[in-house]
Amino acid sequence: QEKHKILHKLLQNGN
Amino acid sequence: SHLLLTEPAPLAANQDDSTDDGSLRTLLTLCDLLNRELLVLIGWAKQIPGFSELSLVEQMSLLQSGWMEALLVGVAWRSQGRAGEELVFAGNLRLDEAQCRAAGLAGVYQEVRHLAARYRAMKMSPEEAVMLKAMALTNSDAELPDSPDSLQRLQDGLQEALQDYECSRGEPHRAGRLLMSLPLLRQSAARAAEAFRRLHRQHRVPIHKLLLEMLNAK
Repeated sequence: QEKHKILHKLLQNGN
Repeated sequence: SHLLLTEPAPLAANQDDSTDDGSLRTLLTLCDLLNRELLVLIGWAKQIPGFSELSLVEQMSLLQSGWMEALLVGVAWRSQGRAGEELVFAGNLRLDEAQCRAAGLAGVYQEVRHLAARYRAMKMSPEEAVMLKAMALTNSDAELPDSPDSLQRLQDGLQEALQDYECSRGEPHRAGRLLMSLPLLRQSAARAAEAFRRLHRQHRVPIHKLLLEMLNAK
């Protein structure tokens, strides 16, 4: 998941 | 109808003016548009009934494998117009075959035009377009580590909605016709992703971080 930081963040933060 | 309501407004391209090279400018404009569309798509995915119930790993996996397919449904949908010979990435970003070729996207042009012709031939409705987008996004062949029950429920729900919609129009066979266009969509998406990766690696075309992350995810 470290490699997919931005997607991870976007999904987690509710955009 | 829920998906139609949550369908985001179409984005406009922001013309890149960082270079005098026309085809590079086109490509940079396109990459910027795709990056913003991707951002919108990630937000939209959460509106698909059942998507938010999936684990974070599953959500990531679906988006990583289906994002280009979902975006290309939109491009092919917009490119159906008349006997148009253009790919309509946005209202203000329409590329003909020569422009696509000059930008290194000749193969993408052929495949997405093919897809647009197919949608046009079946007179795809807006309802079908959003269903297809949602289905493309949730039809990953990636191996998912978590329990697949919630994903199965999500897929079943979409299929049921599509069947209901087509039956209500008195044309139940259209659901199958729509699903049969998915292989061409997947093939087109693979070609498009490969083209952008190649442009980035071989021709050093700068690509936004999110778009690059998704291109390299698989």
